[in-house]
Amino acid sequence: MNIFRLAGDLSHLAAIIILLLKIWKTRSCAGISGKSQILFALVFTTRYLDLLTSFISLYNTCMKIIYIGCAYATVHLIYMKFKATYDGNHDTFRIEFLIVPVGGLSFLVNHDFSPLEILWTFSIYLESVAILPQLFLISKTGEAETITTHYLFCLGVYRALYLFNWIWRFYFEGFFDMIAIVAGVVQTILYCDFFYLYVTKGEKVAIPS
Amino acid sequence: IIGRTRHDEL
Repeated sequence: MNIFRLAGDLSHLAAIIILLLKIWKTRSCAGISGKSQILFALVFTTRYLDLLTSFISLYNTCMKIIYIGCAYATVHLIYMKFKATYDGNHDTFRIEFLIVPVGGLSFLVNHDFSPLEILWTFSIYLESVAILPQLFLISKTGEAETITTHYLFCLGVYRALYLFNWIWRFYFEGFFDMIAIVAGVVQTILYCDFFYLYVTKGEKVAIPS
Repeated sequence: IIGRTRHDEL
């Protein structure tokens, strides 16, 4: 564990909690892509199946359970509790166009051809593109609420910090995981356009379509 | 270490 990794995890946690609280407090999930949230729930579910097979640390186990729990709570709020406020008309990204190629790729390029490992690989690839429905929704509606942009910022910062974590681990531990690194770079690049707008425009962000 | 199955990151 290094400072980049810890800060990355906390930024990820902050993003998830910001989103949950936003929906809960405003009693509305307007402007939030339910499809991205379904993809994140799928990402956590397929990645953290190792909760059942290996123990790494108390920190690791707790964070995994919190991430999974929050992901499903968010999906529940969007599709059940505050369904009436859900922006279904604009949330029209076809997630099968992400899931099918990502599923195929995880069968072809993985560290080990075993069920758990393929699912882990699937989750890494899927996470890298899971934000696309959300960015698509913002480009369709033309703007995002301030709190939504904070959520996206934290989510982008999380993967960027992981990149520094991997550089650190390569130098000090000789460890590198090519699949995670390549996917992490792709994921961070997807946020770059957003980062630029967040920093220059501050408050309200509109992604030009 | 490349590609271990026991992943310690989140």
